[in-house]
Amino acid sequence: MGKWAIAVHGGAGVDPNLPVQRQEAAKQLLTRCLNLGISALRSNCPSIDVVELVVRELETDPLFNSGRGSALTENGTVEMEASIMDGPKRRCGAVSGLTTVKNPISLARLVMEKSPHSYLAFSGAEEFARQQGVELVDNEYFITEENLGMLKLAKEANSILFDYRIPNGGFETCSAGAAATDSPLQMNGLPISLYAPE
Amino acid sequence: TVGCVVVDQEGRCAAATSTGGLMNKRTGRIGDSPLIGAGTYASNLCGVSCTGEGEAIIRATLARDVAAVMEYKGLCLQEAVDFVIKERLDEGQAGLIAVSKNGEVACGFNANGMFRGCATEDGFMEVGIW
Repeated sequence: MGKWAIAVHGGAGVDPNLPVQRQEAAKQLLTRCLNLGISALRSNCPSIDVVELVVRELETDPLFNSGRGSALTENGTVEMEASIMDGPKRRCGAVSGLTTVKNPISLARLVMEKSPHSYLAFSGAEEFARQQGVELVDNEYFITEENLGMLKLAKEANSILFDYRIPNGGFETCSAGAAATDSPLQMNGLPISLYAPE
Repeated sequence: TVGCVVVDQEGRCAAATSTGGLMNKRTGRIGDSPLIGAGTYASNLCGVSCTGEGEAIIRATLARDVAAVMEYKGLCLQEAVDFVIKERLDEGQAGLIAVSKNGEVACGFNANGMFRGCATEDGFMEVGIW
């Protein structure tokens, strides 16, 4: 019998000026999710069940960029994506372009287990979700006031913002606009440097 | 982006990643998170979930590379994580979490911070940002 281990993350690239109380809120969420996973492991749940369980919890809390609290598209909507992989036989499932599925990671698992495919996207993924009977919500469910404010800033700066996931109340964020002219390379009409951070 | 990697008492590894993507992104933009081998990977050796500069993670097949250097270079988990973060990111910024079939847990990042937490059956537990 081996020993279990678990790790979680809530994203890389953090606002260096993140207020202490926001840092504490993030740590509390990470701790809660770790404890959730640890309880499941102590109950002898298999690893594939535990990763889905923990990521569902992270998707439901609006603190990080997934599920509720997801970053917004240029149109002010949410499009989510997720993937899951089971090591022993390298089974995998992935989804992209989701707009109404409350927990994308669970749909990714259903792709892995209930379809002959590995990856479904956009209308095909949404149709599969309806067929599988997963919980569906309006796109507005995923949108938070903080992210609406971040999108507004991004549009004013005409850039794609760094994903400082927990915004300061004053929305003191950086955009990559200042570095926009450093490289002649462009992608989608914008300087490549704008895309550098997630 | 959020993610979780687990190895259970049977030595089975699994990995999962979920995200809303980039703020102000074009509709239809797909990042690294749903791409097996880039943002997520698990095998009989390890489980990996990545986050950060999506396009750099895709170029590096970052998650798969952790497993590959363990297989082909014989590195242990932390050595493999350190290697791919240092050598494979091609000036991009990213981070990852990983577990091995032997009950090890590791993380690495070259960004200024990554929200992360890890725990092992031995009683080790850590939550951090910077």
